[in-house]
Amino acid sequence: DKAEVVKDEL
Amino acid sequence: MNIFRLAADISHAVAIVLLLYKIWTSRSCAGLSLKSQSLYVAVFVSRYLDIFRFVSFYNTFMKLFFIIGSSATVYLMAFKFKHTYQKENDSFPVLYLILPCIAMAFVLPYEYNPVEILWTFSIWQESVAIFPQLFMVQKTGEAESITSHYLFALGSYRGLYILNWIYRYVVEDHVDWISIVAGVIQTVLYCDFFYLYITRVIKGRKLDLPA
Repeated sequence: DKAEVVKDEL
Repeated sequence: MNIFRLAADISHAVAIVLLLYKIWTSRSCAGLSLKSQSLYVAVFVSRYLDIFRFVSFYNTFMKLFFIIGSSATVYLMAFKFKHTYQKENDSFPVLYLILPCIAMAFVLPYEYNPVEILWTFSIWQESVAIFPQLFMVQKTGEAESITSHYLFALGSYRGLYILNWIYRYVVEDHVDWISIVAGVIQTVLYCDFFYLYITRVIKGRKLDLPA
């Protein structure tokens, strides 16, 4: 399964 | 947060402030590309649709700062100091930049939903948004020193993010391939400029390009 990319960058 | 990302964000913010300072104090936007600046507004607005999803105070503040700062820049160039805008030199055909980015957003987003597609578009669009500005410098053969400082700060920012991605891969096992590939392309586009900046501007000379 695909790990979700956490968008905590700008 | 790590030192590379903090340094990158500060560099990015400094670039925006430098540009606003230059326009405001000289009462002119001569030598600056309205096309590049407009692309940045598109980049920030399409990326920060999640502005109301709370990550941290820092995150929200910076998102607001980038949207407001880039919009203010476009406002000054397109309205207040429009008479100083050198439209004839800002002639890069931007559709060649925008269309491939739209295509990439639909072909390779992480997920198929409007927010992810717009986010992907913004990452690719940012990677090439400086093209019209670099084209303008190339065309006129020169850049004022403060414009050079702006370009250096703006270019450094994504380069520092590469260090941040390496750090996060090693320490947090965090990988964001779209940002990494686009960020490397973005940084490579600045290499020629970085070379000229270091060999000329830092030594106190103007950025005059060889004919």
